Amino acid sequence: MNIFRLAGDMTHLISVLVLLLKIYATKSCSGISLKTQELYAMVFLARYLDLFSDFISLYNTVMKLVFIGSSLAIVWCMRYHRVVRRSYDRELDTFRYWILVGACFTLALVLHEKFSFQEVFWAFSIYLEAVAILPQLVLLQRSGNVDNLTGQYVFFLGAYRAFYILNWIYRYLTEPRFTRWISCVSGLVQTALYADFFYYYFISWKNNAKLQLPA
Amino acid sequence: REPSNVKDEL
Repeated sequence: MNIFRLAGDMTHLISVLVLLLKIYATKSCSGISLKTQELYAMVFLARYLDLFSDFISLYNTVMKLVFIGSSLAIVWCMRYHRVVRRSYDRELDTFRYWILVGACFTLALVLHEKFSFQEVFWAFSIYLEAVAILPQLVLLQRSGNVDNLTGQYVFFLGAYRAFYILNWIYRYLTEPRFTRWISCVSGLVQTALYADFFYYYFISWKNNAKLQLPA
Repeated sequence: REPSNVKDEL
């Protein structure tokens, strides 16, 4: 484990904590896309099928459980919590995300490291994670105003991706046989999707102003 | 150990 990987995992964890904090403290999920959260729950369930078959480290196992548990908890809150679900921006969150699921699964059937149940679902989860933020970005764009915690949530998610790219560069240079093209190419696509958001995030931060995305 | 086949990232 190198410092970039650790920084990536920690910013990922912080993003989840920020989102849980927002929902818990404000009892509101306004500005949060349920579709993106459902996609993340699918991503973690599909990727961590190896949870009980391959033990890597206690750290890995705990983090996997945290990501599966938190994503399911967030989906549950947004759908069923008596108070929280009322603030869900249903009419703005209309991204047809089943197209993403179908496209990613088809791609995983074609492009994978090995044709096995676990490997196809692993590739599927990598492709789906790359595009899972799209419903969230569309929702932010539509609502225009972004509250602080929601902005920070997306910022930390983007930071997590950026650190993972540094991690891969580091591993590529230090580990002779590190070639994981599926992760790396998907990771680059995923990080690129945040570029626009980062641009406006830094502008608002520089001007000390509320984050606003252009319509 | 085959580093490239171990899914050690999250």
